[in-house]
Amino acid sequence: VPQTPIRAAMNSIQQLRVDLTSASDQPSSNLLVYYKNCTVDPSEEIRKRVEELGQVFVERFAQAVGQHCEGLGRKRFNLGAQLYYKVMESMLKSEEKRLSVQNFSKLLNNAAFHTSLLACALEVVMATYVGNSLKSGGFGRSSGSSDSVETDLCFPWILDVFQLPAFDFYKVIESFIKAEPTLKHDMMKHLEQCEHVIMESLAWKTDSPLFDLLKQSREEGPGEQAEPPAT
Amino acid sequence: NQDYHFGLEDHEGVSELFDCD
Repeated sequence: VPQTPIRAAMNSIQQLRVDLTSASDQPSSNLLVYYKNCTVDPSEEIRKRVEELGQVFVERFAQAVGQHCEGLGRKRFNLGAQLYYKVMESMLKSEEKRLSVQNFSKLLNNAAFHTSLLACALEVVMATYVGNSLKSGGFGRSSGSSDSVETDLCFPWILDVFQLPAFDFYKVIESFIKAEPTLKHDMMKHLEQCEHVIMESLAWKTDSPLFDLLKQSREEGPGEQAEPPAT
Repeated sequence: NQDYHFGLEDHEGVSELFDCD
């Protein structure tokens, strides 16, 4: 049966929920083991951050969509938190395998990492609800038509809500896609488009951490030799 | 997600990207 955009979006939403049925909006036992292996236990900081960011998200969602939608915002956020913990666990498993390390104290106590990961998870949830934003003639916006308010909650709305530098969000995208193989193709494409928007413009705004990185690499000197020109 | 352009090298991951290696 050919799918209308709405039907496709509804299926994606249902699929996202199915994917996350086993996930909880609290850390799993595996995650708690990683937390305990840290030199500095990050559990309390993570719990507090999720709670605070949840409050900010729900408030901004209600401001954007309407006060009567606060419950809806809370549901969206909880779905995002489920995806956040699910992907975090998957990332740590692959990092453990790659680095043969079990103590992720620095990473798990890094606020930018957590905020970026949660923002990326929420971006997937929001984009799923907006429907096939890529097909609606633009990046979650249909040009000139009377958008539903929800289309304005697509990227980069979440960066403003969390006051998150775009470049930090950019750093988590590829690992997110790698850690979440069940991510729907259109969501992967949406995150890829986020990367393009960030690299084309958002990462070059003043105060972007990208400039610090460029300065640092220049100070460290040439480092890796530039590749010789192809013969 | 095969047609995503993975660019990270094998020695790169979130630990390195967030300077936590």
